[in-house]
Amino acid sequence: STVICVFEKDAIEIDEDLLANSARSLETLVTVGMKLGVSKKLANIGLPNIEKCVLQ
Amino acid sequence: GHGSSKEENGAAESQSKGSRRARLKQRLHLHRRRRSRSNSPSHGKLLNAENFAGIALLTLVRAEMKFKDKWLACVSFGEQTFRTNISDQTDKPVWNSEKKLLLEKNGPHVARISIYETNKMSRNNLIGYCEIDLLEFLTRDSDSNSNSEILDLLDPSTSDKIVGKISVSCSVEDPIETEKSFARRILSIVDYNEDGKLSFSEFSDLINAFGNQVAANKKEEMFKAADKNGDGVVSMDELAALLAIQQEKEPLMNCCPVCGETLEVSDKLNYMIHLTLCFDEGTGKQVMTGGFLTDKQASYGWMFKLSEWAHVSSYDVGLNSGSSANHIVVFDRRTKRLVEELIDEKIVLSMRAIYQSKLGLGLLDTGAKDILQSLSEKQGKKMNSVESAKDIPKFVEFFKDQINLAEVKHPLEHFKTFNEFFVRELKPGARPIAYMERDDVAISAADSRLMAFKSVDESLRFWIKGRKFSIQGLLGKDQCSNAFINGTLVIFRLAPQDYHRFHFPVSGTVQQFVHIPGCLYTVNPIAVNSKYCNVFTENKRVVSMLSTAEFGKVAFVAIGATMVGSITFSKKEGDHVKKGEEFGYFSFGG
Repeated sequence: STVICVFEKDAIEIDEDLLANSARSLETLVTVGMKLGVSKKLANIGLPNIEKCVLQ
Repeated sequence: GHGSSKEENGAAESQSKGSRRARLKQRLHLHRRRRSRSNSPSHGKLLNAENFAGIALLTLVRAEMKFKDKWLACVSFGEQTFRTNISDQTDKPVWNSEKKLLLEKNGPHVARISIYETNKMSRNNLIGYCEIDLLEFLTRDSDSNSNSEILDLLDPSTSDKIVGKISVSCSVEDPIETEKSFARRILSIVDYNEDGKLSFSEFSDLINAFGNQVAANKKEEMFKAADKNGDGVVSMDELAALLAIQQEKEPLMNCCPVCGETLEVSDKLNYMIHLTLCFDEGTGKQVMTGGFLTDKQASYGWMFKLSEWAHVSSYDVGLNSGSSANHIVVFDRRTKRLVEELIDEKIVLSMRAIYQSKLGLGLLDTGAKDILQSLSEKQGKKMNSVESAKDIPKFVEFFKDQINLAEVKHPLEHFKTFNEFFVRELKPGARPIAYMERDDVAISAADSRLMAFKSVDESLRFWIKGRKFSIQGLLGKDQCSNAFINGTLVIFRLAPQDYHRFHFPVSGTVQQFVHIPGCLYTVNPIAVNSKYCNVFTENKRVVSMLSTAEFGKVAFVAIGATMVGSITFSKKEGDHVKKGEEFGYFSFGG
C-alpha cells in the first residue's frame, strides 16, 4: 500500500535531502512526523537549520 | 469422431490401439529425422511407444447450428474443461479457438465437445455435443494430410438426433519446436530489457529461482559454454539450445513455477510438456480459457507470488529461507545509512516476470487481475480469523530488528487477529511531530520509504515508468485542477513490517473523499518502475482533498495493493484536522 500526496505547483519546498535521494532513484526511510518541507511562503523567509544550531 | 471407438470389441480394440500407436510413431517419424539432423541428444524419446507423450493442438473452428443465437463451445478432456469465447448472434458461429492438450499413453484421449446457447437471463443451455478420440484422429489411415474433420453434434436428450455440425482440426505439435520455444520463453522471463540477449546475472536470477542446487552449481559452466566470445552476454537462442540439453540431462526445476506442482524428474518429456502447457495457460497465446490456472494453484507457484506480501502469513517458510534473498536498498534518514531490505529472490523474479515483461503483460490480461483480487479477499478473511493470531509471534520474530514492540500501544495478547496487530496503534508520543505548532511545515504522512519530486516530469524521469501515468489519471478528472498538473509529488510506500496507519501531513479541513475502484497490483518499485504497469493510476484508491491555509489544496491518495487492499478512514468530510493526527489505515483484504 502507498500514500501519494500531491501539492499544488509552487506550494511547497521539499527538504533537499529527500529530493536528492529521489533524484538518485533512492527511497528514503522515514517515520510519521519527520519534516517533509515548508510552505513556499515560509521558504522565502527561511527556517533555522537545527542541525547547525549550537548550545551555548 | 464420436461413437466410433465404442463399437470396437475388446480384441479388436487392443489390436487397433497397437496399430494406432504404430501409425502415430510413423507420423512422428518426421520429427525424429529432423531431430537427428539437428544432433539433439534426445532424439527418439518421443517415439518410445511405451512412454508415449505429446502435445495435441485441438482447434474448434466453426459450427453450423439450426437456429441463430450466441454460442460458446466447451472442451472437456480428462479433468480439465476449456471454453471458447461467445460468438456473435448467428447460426454459423466461428471460434477458431486453439487448445494444447497433453496426450499420453495412460492419460485421457477422448475429448468431449459441448455447444451451449448463451442467455443473459438464465443459465447457458446445452444444445449439442460430440466426442472425438484424439489418438484415433491423429493416427487414422484416411487422407493423412488432412487435420480437419466435420463432426455431427447430437442432441443431449435423445443422442440420436443431429442438431448441428462442428468443424475441428487436430495436429501433433512438433516436439523440437515445443522444446525450443519453451526454453526461449522461460529465458525471456529474465530478459528485462528485451534485447534478446542475456547477461550472466539475468540468467543466474532465473536458475536461482528454480531452487535446484545442482542446476545452480552448473549455471556458470552452462553460461560460459554459450558465451563463446567471452563478452558476458549470449543470445537467447544460443542459451535456449544449451538449456534444452541441460534440461534433458538434469532437469532444472523441481516444481512448476506457474502452478507449483512437483515435477516428476524421471519423466522428462512430460515435465517439459507440463511446463509448456502451464505457461501457455497464462500468456494469452491460447484463445480458450480455463484449465490449469486457479488462484489456489497460483498461490503455490512462484510465478504468481506477485507481491512482497505473499509470505506475510507464513514466515516459517518465508523471506529468509534460502541464501539467495534479493534486496532493495533504501536510505535511512534517521541513521543516515543505506540499509538493505531483503526480499526472497523468487518473489523479486516473479514480480519482474509479471510486471516488467511482455509475457507478464499477457498474464495480466488473461485473468491475473481477478486472481489478485481473489487472493487479496481471501487473505483478508484469513487475517481476520482468530486462527491468524498465531502468526503474530512469527511475524514479530522475523522483523525483530524493524518492529519496536515497546512503542506499540497494546501488548501482543491484546490482538485477537493478525489484522488487528497489522493495524496496531502506537503509544502517544511514539512519533514526534516536527514543528508541531507551525502549520507551514509539512510532515511525513507514514512510516514508509519516501520519494519526492518537484514535478511530475521529474517523477517520470527518476521513478514512475508506467507509460500512462499522469496526475489527472491519479486523481481523477473531477479532482484534478490545473494547479495540480505540474505540482509536487510525494510517494510514501509502506512495507509489510511497517506501522500501517497514515496521518495528516498538513493541517486543514477534509473536503471530500472520492473512491476509485481498480486493480490490486503490487506497489513494489519493481512494478512502479515498469513501463508496462500503471500501478498508481490503475489500482484501487481513495482520493481525499485537504484544504489548507499554508499549502492551498493538498490531494491525499491512499492506494491499495496486492493482499493489502482495504482502506479505512478515521476522519470524515468537514473535519478540521491538525498535522500528525491519524487519518486512517491499510489492512489485509480486497
